[in-house]
Amino acid sequence: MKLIMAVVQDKDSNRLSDALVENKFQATKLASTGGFLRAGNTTFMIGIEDKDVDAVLTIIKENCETREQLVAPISPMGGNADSYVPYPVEVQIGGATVFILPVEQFEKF
Amino acid sequence: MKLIMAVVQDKDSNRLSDALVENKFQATKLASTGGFLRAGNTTFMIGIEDKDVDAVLTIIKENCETREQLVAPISPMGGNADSYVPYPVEVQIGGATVFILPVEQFEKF
Amino acid sequence: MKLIMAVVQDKDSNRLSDALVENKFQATKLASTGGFLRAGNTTFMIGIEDKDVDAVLTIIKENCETREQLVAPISPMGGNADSYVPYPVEVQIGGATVFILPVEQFEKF
Ligand SMILES: Nc1ncnc2c1ncn2[C@@H]1O[C@@H]2COP(=O)(O)O[C@H]3[C@@H](O)[C@H](n4cnc5c(N)ncnc54)O[C@@H]3COP(=O)(O)O[C@H]2[C@H]1O
Ligand SMILES: Nc1ncnc2c1ncn2[C@@H]1O[C@@H]2COP(=O)(O)O[C@H]3[C@@H](O)[C@H](n4cnc5c(N)ncnc54)O[C@@H]3COP(=O)(O)O[C@H]2[C@H]1O
Ligand SMILES: Nc1ncnc2c1ncn2[C@@H]1O[C@@H]2COP(=O)(O)O[C@H]3[C@@H](O)[C@H](n4cnc5c(N)ncnc54)O[C@@H]3COP(=O)(O)O[C@H]2[C@H]1O
Repeated sequence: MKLIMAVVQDKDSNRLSDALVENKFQATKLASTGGFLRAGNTTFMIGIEDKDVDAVLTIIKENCETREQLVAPISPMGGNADSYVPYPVEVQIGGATVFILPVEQFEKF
Repeated sequence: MKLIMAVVQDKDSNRLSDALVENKFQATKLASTGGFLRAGNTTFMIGIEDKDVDAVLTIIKENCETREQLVAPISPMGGNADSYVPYPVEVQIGGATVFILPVEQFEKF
Repeated sequence: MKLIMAVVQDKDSNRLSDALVENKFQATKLASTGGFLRAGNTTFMIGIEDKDVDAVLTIIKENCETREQLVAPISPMGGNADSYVPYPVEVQIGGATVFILPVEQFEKF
């Protein structure tokens, strides 16, 4: 048993949920926020058998897209106001950031 | 040290919190959503000593109930509209889905 | 690769986010609730290289403060109404509760 924690963009959340249900994989969704952009995103928690890891990774990859986003810098990082450039910069946000954790025990009550 | 991630129904959330506090087990609650029913549920994150795993599993089992729920199918899963049956179906929702994760290091600041 | 789950007080959440960004550590934030005080707090999920664990623990320690809070007991724990003392008690809330989990596989799509 493994527990997958996958951070995806909100825009892909429903499509990924549907794809997981169609392939009979169960999941739980947690509302989350990105540390850098402070924008909402979705963290999927997916408990699966070891043999299904590759199949689920493929489903995540096929349903989550990389996107560009224009961001007005919030504040002078590192604190030096002189280096502060107020122009918006383009940031690329990946489709999914995925951590696969070992599970020692699994129970359903 | 182990970290328990337990997905329970919202209806049992306060009762489980109380039972954990009475037994001196600390926990953190995360608002979550079920991948299939898209209904709100609660994910408990409970860090415990190895020796307490069975005691906490018993507390979860005794305070979380299985329930039936009538669900109007949201959309034709798998995409084939002909197989779409609009009648509500009965779905059984378990009391708790529990993952026990190994913890390599624990700190309190 | 390790996954750090750190429960911190809401008051320290932005300061910790800023410090992580300044040090080029990526993180995701989950809104959470304390099992005992039932007050909102923040759970940080931080995926890092093994070599960065100590640096990130230091950043958490330096940006999260212990605080005292006066709490009016919500209900007679353990059920015995006679022992119920309605006076507020002082509870100390730690700066951070931190679990470091092993990661078997990490992917970015
Ligand atoms: N210091 C910095 N300077 C310049 N650009 C920066 C930066 N930190 C992040 N970015 C960029 O901003 C995007 C959004 O980051 P955010 O933290 O809001 O949202 C993140 C975060 O919620 C999560 N995430 C990524 N890596 C993580 C990690 N190691 N641990 C925990 N969560 C992570 O996945 C979301 C998407 O991450 P992704 O890497 O695809 O995309 C990132 C990255 O391309
Ligand atoms: N392996 C796993 N990984 C991560 N989270 C997990 C999980 N297994 C269960 N969960 C979480 O626990 C909740 C209850 O699951 P349970 O299997 O008892 O109860 C389920 C199950 O009996 C049923 N169900 C789920 N998927 C189904 C499907 N494809 N077809 C028919 N019934 C399904 O609907 C109930 C509610 O499911 P929902 O997804 O809304 O809510 C789920 C989900 O949030
Ligand atoms: N092993 C663990 N697993 C998962 N999450 C954990 C955890 N240990 C701590 N946490 C999380 O960290 C928050 C702060 O815990 P701390 O122990 O510093 O500060 C605690 C503690 O000093 C005190 N406290 C907790 N349970 C108590 C009890 N049964 N009797 C008296 N005081 C208690 O109340 C403060 C706030 O607790 P609260 O539950 O609202 O909020 C907790 C909880 O969300």
